[in-house]
This record gives sequence, C-alpha cells and structure tokens, in this order.
Amino acid sequence: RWRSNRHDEL
Amino acid sequence: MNIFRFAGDMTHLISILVLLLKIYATKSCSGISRKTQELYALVFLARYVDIFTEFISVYNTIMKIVFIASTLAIVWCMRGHRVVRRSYDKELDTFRHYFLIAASLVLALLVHEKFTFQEILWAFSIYLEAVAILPQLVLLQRSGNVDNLTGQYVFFLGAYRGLYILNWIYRYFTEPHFSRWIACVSGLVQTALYADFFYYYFLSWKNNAKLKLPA
Repeated sequence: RWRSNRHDEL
Repeated sequence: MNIFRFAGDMTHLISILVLLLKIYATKSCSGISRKTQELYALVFLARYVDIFTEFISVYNTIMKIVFIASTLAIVWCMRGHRVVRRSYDKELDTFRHYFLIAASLVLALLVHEKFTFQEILWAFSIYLEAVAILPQLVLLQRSGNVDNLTGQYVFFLGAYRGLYILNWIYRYFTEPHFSRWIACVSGLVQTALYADFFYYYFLSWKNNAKLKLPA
C-alpha cells in the first residue's frame, strides 16, 4: 500500500 | 505514466518556456508577478526535496531539475537582472503572499498523508501551488491589457493542472490502490481559480480581441 502512495508525479 | 500526465507535464514545461521567451525576447517582465514566481520556486523546492533520495525515473529527475532551475532563474532575473528588474510592476504586485505561505503551512500540518517531514513538505507544496497563481491573477486585473505571451503563460499554467485531474481520474480507474485525494482536491481548487481567466481568454480568442480582465 505504501508504494502506491509514493510520489511518482511531478 | 499516462497520456494525460505526460500532456500535463509538457503543458507545464511550455508555460515556463513561454515565460522565459517573454522575458528574454522583450527584456521585460511587465505584467508578471514576481510573487507568483517566488511561490512557485518554494513549491518546487518543498516538493522535490526527495530528488536525491527517491529515484523514480530519469524523466522524473530531469523534469524536477528543469522546474527548479528555470523558476529560480526567473526569480533571479526579476530581482537581479539590471534591465529586466526595471520593468517589474512593483507597485501593482502587492498581493500579501506571505499569508498564502502561512496558510498552506498550517493546513499541511493539519492535513497530510503521514506526519513526517517529507510528507508535510509535500502537502505544503500541493496547497501552496493551488493558490500560487493569485498574485499573478490580481496583477493581470490591475495591469489592464495583457500582452500575448503573458496571457499564454497563464493559460498553459492553468491548463496543466486540469490535465493532471484527467490523469488522476484515469489512475483511479486503472490502479487498485491509487488514492491521491490531497493532490486531487487541491488540483480542483487550483484549476477553478483559473475559471474566469479561461473565460476571458476564450472570449479574446473568439473575438480575436486583446485579452482584458475586468478590474
């Protein structure tokens, strides 16, 4: 679940 | 990465390139709010603190560097460049933007995904970006006629977050654990703030007239 919250957007 | 987000990033990049073109080509920053530029520099510095610790992709890292470097260069140019800074509308750019910083910081301390330094900075940058355009919009209303490049700059800057909203809708339906409600709600507010600008921008395009915001 944490990985899906990783800020991968600019 | 999806087409909406890529289009959003490219639109954001175009807005910065248009602003750089305006300042470089006209050697003037009239009609540009330095306060909005300073707020955006703060947004990028707060949001990209993880640039060295959190590697996402080459694209992600390069774009972060471009956004930080270009916005700092614009702020430096508007403050330090001998010729450009003389055209800064100091008496028109009077929005008390420190309140925006304080309010965003308080809200980030109250509403965030995790109570960690990095997450609070990230939420702060999201809230601050939503309101960062206010000094610029106020300046446009006060400065009467808006030159084409400035109008295009604001238009692309507003459009990029609108494309990001489409990106969040797309990701919501395609990714099981996707939840980005802080960025999404804030992005909706941010895009809504451009609503009247978009309306007058569309009118000026339709009537082929000079863009003019009512005071």
